[in-house]
Amino acid sequence: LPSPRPLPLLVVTGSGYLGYQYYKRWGQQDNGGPPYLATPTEVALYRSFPTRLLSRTWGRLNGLDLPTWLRKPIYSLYIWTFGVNMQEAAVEDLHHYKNLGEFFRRRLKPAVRPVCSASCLTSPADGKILHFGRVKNSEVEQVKGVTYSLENFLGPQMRQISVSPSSSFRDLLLTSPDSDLFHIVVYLAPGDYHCFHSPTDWKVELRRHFPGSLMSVNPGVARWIKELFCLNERVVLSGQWQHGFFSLTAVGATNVGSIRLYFDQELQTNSPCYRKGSFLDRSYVTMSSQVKGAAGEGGVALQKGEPVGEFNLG
Amino acid sequence: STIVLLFEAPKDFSFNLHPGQRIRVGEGLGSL
Repeated sequence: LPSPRPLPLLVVTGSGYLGYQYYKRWGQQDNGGPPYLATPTEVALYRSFPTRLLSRTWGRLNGLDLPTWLRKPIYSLYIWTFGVNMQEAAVEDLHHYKNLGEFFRRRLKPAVRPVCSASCLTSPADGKILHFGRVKNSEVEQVKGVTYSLENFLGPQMRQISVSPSSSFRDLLLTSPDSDLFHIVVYLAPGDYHCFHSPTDWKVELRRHFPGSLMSVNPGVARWIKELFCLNERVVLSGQWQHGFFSLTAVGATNVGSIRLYFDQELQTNSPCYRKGSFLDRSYVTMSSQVKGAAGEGGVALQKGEPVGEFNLG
Repeated sequence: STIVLLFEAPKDFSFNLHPGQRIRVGEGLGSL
């Protein structure tokens, strides 16, 4: 018998082992076991992939204008693949969109998203509710059973200086002993409308941009990687609403790496280089009133349902 | 991509949602 070649043997045994690991992992998950979390090595391996470079390349590719005859077939394939509802789009004619990036930023007809007047809090985006509830201690659940640290997610708070060191991070955020901290996670799938709106009447006082990884935020990955939302690039808007502290955070992902704010043209996301663990603050409290919606000394006032920003390809 | 809302509200605030549900811009999320 010829001696077995090492490479095919390695590939077969390696893929067999990975297949077994995968089966064991998801089998454990299916029968209600605790979620299988990625090991630090697996996370480091995933983060070592050049997802940011991939994302920017993907964005450049989708910024290239398509010839008119190619637009309908390309966008129709995207519509069919991701279940896009073009009847709701402000412009239904597919030839109108010069490239896929522009198609991805499509606007909707105003009448198709009425803002609920009975609720003090409305959805900021189209998508799927991944998780919601009360924040216990200072850990937030990204999906059932998988948590991340509130402090890592929001970063240090200015009030940290003025209260006793024994206060928990959660206590720092609360302005009244009669209130609690709540959270909700909305996942936007590739076919969803990707602009986000103000979920209530509030004033944005601070924008904190955390450059970071651009791993997928697909629900399966959110179940697998703890602290995913603290590792990915994100923009945290924080301020006050009628009941105290309020924040809206847009978290980027591999194919949707860029985040834009309509009232803050200075924001630049998914830049080629950044320092790990760093963040960049911009206070709107001292902003002059020339900015749209700025309330002068009080920050940027947003009305419930008002368009705030958008995710872009790349 | 993902949007995360973190906010302070009175203890009797309640969500009218269930996990995995589809939601659209402007739809009510909860009430006091």
